[in-house]
Amino acid sequence: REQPQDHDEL
Amino acid sequence: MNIFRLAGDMTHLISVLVLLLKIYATKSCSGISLKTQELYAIVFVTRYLDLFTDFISLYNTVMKLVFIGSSLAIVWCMRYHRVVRRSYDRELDTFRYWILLGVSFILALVLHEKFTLQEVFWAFSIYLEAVAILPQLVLLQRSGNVDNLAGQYVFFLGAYRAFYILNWIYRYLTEQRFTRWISCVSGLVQTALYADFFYYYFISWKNNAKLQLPA
Repeated sequence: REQPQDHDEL
Repeated sequence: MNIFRLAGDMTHLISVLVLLLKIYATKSCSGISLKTQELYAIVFVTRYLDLFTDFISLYNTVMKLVFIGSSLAIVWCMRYHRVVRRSYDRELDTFRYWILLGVSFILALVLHEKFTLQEVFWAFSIYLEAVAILPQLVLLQRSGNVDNLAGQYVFFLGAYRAFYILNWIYRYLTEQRFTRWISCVSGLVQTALYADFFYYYFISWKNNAKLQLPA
């Protein structure tokens, strides 16, 4: 379930 | 989340834990650049401004807290711990890192995804991370042979970003929209900076000799 967030990476 | 990103995050976590272990177990920070640690603390604080506003996943939040906490703990230890601070190579760790801060910030003002405070600081942290290792690499060059924990720290740090490049390739191939050009280009520059270190690290590992970096 990937958020549409642009910055879902650390 | 894909295996490359998870491997990258775990390698990054290991690099930080190796460093904390070195400092805690040996009560010494010889060979470690305080300037690089301070730059990393700035990288994490400016990148995770959305820590309390955007909840992405428990994993994401926990890892952000671990990275911010550990980087600040390392900086605190190297600056104020009465035993550890004595072993800091102050006269060797003289990289003028204001230049790195200034260039990264100016670049972030020019190149970002959206002109908002959070996005400019996010881009700033991405650019800063790419060059944050420079004071540490310069310190390793100056202190000649690398004691193995400092070398391992840099090795894991380089490996983490290399895994992230595989992650970006994977996401580029599997997701219809790819909006990570800033991270991707910056990550390539970052990994390239480690390339020469990796070369000497591999040579020393192959010859089973102490790592000798050319002065």
